Amino acid sequence: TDSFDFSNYHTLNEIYSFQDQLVAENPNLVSKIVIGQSYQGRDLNVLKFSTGGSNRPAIWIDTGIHSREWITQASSTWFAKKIVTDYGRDPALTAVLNQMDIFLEIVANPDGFVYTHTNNRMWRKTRKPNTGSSCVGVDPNRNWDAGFGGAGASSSPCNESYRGPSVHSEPEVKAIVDFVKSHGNLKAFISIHSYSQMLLYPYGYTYTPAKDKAALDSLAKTAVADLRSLYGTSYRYGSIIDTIYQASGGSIDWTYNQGIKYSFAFELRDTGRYGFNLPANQILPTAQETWLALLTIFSHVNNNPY
Amino acid sequence: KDTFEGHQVLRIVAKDVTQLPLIKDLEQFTDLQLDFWTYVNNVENPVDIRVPAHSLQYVKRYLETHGIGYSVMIEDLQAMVDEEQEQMKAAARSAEVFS
Repeated sequence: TDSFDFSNYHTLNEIYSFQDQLVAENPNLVSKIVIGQSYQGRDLNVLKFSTGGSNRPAIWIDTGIHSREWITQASSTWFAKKIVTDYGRDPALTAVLNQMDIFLEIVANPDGFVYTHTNNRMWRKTRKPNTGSSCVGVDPNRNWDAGFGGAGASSSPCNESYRGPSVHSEPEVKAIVDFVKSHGNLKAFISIHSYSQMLLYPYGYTYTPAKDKAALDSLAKTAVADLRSLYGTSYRYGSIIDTIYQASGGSIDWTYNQGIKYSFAFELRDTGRYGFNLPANQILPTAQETWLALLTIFSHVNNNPY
Repeated sequence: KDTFEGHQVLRIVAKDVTQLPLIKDLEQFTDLQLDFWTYVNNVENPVDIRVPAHSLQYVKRYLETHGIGYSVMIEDLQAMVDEEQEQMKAAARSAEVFS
């Protein structure tokens, strides 16, 4: 994986080959788990970074659940390499991995991702047909059992924010739900999106503040400051509903309600010059600065068990 | 394969809260086939919408009629997508040469 071109966008096959290669190169640190299949039958791959132990407390990261947000899958690929490179070298990451596991789902919506490469660069949703409609797909970040069907999601299959026919109707969502429940010891859940440069915490479906709002806000403030320290990139932070808009059925609201205190959603670069078409030369700086914020969150979670 | 020839991404900035429902109304006009890249929430956050070529004139006139400020964030989306594809092809070619 040393020769993998992290500064360019890649197809699903290239990313999946990269994952397998990373596992082959680092068998004592990285393994691949298939947590399910997408609607079109593609494996939902998760990389597990672990230095031992069974059912350790763990951190979850997913990228690319909205398939057109290419900067997220690209950054995530870089994160995977960064973890294996820095373990044993970076004291902060090493301390985390000596206590916790990290799970990384680089392509959370593979059907959508392939579709962005082959048919429609702007595709956001899953690719499951909707009964009674010619419009395809569900917004996989409106499909979770957290205020499902409320304001901030659409009941129309033709809408980009279509919530789906029922909670967890999308196999891509259900696979994560099942994994989170069966693991039972996730301490942080971080879902990475783009764009608009924000670090968000629950809630999105209700104005009721999260009971850990003060702690989440404080950690978010520190994380975005660390992110900014590299290239001066400015992030806003706060609850979803206060910072962007009301959105029901979102993943981190569900995970927070499941008891995962450190539930965050990132919106990576940029602030709207390119939107979802962020040029490839932005991948490395975006990944590098985001990593600083991630590491801050990892360390905080590791140092503040609950 | 979907193309985005003539599509623009407009950045809309509400002057005050009275303009928010007017912008939100655009979400209901399904015939316009608008793709909200960011949604309507408050006056602090701009609203970015991908507008197909056939809807551009209507949307711009709608915004101007209601005195809603906007700018063109992406002038030619297809050109940007083409450039992205070229970059990927070039990177793949150089990787082949390297190997």
